[in-house]
This record gives sequence, structure tokens and C-alpha cells, in this order.
Amino acid sequence: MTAEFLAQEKIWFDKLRFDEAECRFYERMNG
Amino acid sequence: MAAGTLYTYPENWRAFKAQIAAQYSGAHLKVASTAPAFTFGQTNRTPAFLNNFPLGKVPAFQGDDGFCLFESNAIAYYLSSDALRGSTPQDSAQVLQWVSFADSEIIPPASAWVFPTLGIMQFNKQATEQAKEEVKRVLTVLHQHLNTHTFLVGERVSLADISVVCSLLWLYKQVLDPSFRQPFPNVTRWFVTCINQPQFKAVLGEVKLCEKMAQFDA
Amino acid sequence: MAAGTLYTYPENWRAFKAQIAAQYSGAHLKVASTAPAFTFGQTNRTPAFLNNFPLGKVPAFQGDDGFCLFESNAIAYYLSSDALRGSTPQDSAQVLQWVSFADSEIIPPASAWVFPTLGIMQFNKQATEQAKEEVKRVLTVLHQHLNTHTFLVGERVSLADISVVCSLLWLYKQVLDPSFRQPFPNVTRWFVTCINQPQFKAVLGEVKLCEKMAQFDA
Repeated sequence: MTAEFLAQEKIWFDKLRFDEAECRFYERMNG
Repeated sequence: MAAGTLYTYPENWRAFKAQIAAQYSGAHLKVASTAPAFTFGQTNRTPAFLNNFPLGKVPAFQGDDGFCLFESNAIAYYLSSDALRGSTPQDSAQVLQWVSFADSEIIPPASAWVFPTLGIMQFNKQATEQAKEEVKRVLTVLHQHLNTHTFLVGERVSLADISVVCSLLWLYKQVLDPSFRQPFPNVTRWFVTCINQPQFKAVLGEVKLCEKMAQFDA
Repeated sequence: MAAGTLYTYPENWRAFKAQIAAQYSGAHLKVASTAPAFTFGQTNRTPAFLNNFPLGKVPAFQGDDGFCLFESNAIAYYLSSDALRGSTPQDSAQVLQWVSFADSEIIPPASAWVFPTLGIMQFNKQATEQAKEEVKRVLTVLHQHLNTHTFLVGERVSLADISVVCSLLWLYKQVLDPSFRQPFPNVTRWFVTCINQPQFKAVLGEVKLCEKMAQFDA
């Protein structure tokens, strides 16, 4: 039962991918 | 002292934060998690609920005075005592630091790893391996910090410990078996110290640490 | 009054929160964002930096007294005045509510929509359409709340406004063109009121609202 409820949680699973992309972008920007 | 009703589904780790905080502060908290008081997926879709909580998400708190609050960290903060919030500007800022750390650094990889083992998400080998590496990084940061600290902020339990313990619950129960957690003894020592505090036990009951890493549940 | 150095790369919306908070509180803040003081991708990988900030992430704050803090919300909170943090338990809990709302409800869809238009990430039509719907939902919640409020909490600017404005910056600059933002006039009124406050302008400069929705930058 709990697992079904948990399945409705909104989690940013892609957060790491976004963080890394943003890092690369600003590292490039800052040479 | 705050008093009111917490709407949530049962066994919600986000709601546990507020419930444990209330145990420490003495705030009088009624938990509405089962019918007829609250049915997840129904009550939180009614106009009356959405009028107070426009996102329709839980946990949601309504004070006996009518004051409404959503977002689990805000509710836990409101139900806390000053001691839990941090008694100096530096301590209260560090409490916020670890509360943010739990949400931004622990929850995404912890969910990516645990959800497939609960059968609530497709298993993806690469995503799981990456999540494991992320969890190791998080446990390393905590292990180093807890080399010189008994609790995360100051000398006693704070909202920082409550938030980070609750965000690690599924990991410790489901996948952090003895060999995986072996390199991070400070974290396991701290985690067990916290869950054995009467205020945590009153909400979490007996927390059994994972003996065998759960694999995905096809 | 806190005083110290904020390490970040230039134009970092997460760092703006702390910088604007310092403008209101009068905290003396030095910003290290360009060489030789700080080079993103190098300085934050040195052992000295990692010793103070184990995640190696920015923004990171070091007080003149040596006190170190990571996580942008904690830094902004530490550099704030009590007025910004919320002057009653209910106000300070609501400040936390909107700070959490910014991180959990705004940043994910805002990043998913805006990053491809900046060339930061691959464009994905379905993800972009879904992000637009989530941004509409967020703007609806804010529009309704701002029907009866000038600012998000209490009668004046707080950390809630600073956090939510900074989390909406890229959206308003890059993709929220007049037709997309037309259904949410309270939000645009509030957003423009905030960015025209001298303390915001001192940090953000002139913020030009999007005239034409940016498409992805192949």
C-alpha cells in the first residue's frame, strides 16, 4: 500500500543530469 | 505551541519529519491518514482541500486556528521548538543547509535506487548504478562531517538530523546492506543513535536495518 | 551582522538570493566569481575548497570568522535580517514554504523548459510540453495566492519573494512571452514590483521580460 502512495511522489529523478549539464555550461562560459 | 491536523498517507517519510518534530516540541498533532478522516487520492482532490492546499499535495497541515501550510519542511519547522530550529543564527543556517541537502542531494538518488526495488518504477541498470555512486558521495560527506560531530548541528538533535534521517529511511531499510554501509560507520552510528531516541521511535517504531540489498522487483 | 565571501560563477540565480538578501540586511558580502579570486571548475575542485565545501558546489559562503555554509537557501537565510526571515512563527514557516516551493515545484520544470533554449541540454519536445504545463500550474498557484497578497508572506518583501523571484528569472527572461503570461497578471505584477525594488536592481540590474518565446538552440 505504502509503495503505491510513494509511486505518486513527484521526484526530480533527472536532477543529477541537469546539475551536471548546468555545471558544464557555466564552466565553458567561464573558460 | 502549534496544534493542528496533519493530512498524509500512512508511512509517509515526508510526514514523519513533522511528526518527530512534534514529539520533541510537544505540539499537539492529530494525524489524518486513513478514512474517514483522510483518503489519499480522494480527500486531497476535493474543492475544500484544494482551497486550503492548492497543490493538492501531502503532507499538508491545518492548525486548530485555521492556519494552513504545505511543503513538508515548512510544516516540520512550524511544529518544531527553537532548540530543533537551531538556537543561534549559525546553527539555524546550518539546520537549513542539511534540510536542503536532504532534499537536493539525497532524495533524487535514493528514490532512483529504491523505487525499482519496491516495484513502483521500471528498473534501469545504468540509472541504478549511477544512483549508487551518488548515494556513496552523500554518505561520504555525512561520514566526514560526523567524524567530528555527534549530531549534524550543535550538540543535540535538531531538525537537521530529523530531516536527513527521514530522507535516508528507505535506503537503510531497503538497500544499504552491511557491506555497502561498511565504509561509512559514522553515518550508521549516527542514524542508529537517532532512530533509538524515544521521539523518533514513537513515530517510526522499530527500524530494521537492511540485511540483504533488495533487488528490483520485476 | 554576517560578513564574508560568496563563491560562485557569474550570473548564478542561486547566488542572487544571497546577494539580494545581503542588500536588504546590510550584511557585508564580497562576491568571488572571477579570476583570480575564483574560477568555476578549478577553484571549487581544489583540496582547500573541498575541505570547507565537501560537495564542491556553488554558491558557497565563508564568513570572515571562518564559518562555512553550502546550499543556497541556507546562505541566503544566514545573510538575511529577521524581517526577511519572517517575524512570527507563522510567517517564518510560510517563508520556508515558498522557499521549498521554489526548489521543488518551479526549478524542475523551469530547467526542463529553459535549458534547451540556452543550449545547455538536448531539446525533447515531450519534456518541454510537459514542463510548460507544470509551469502553468505553478503560475496558477502563485496567481491565486497573489490575488489577496502584495507579497508572498506578510506585508513586505521577505526571503520568500527573493527565492521565488530568483527561481522564475530565467523563465521570465527567456520564455514567458506576453501571451503565455497573460492568464497570470498577479504574478507578473508582483514579479515586476520585486525586480524594481532597489535591493533587487542592485544585484539583477535591468531585467527585461521576454518578448518572444525562445526556442531551443540547436
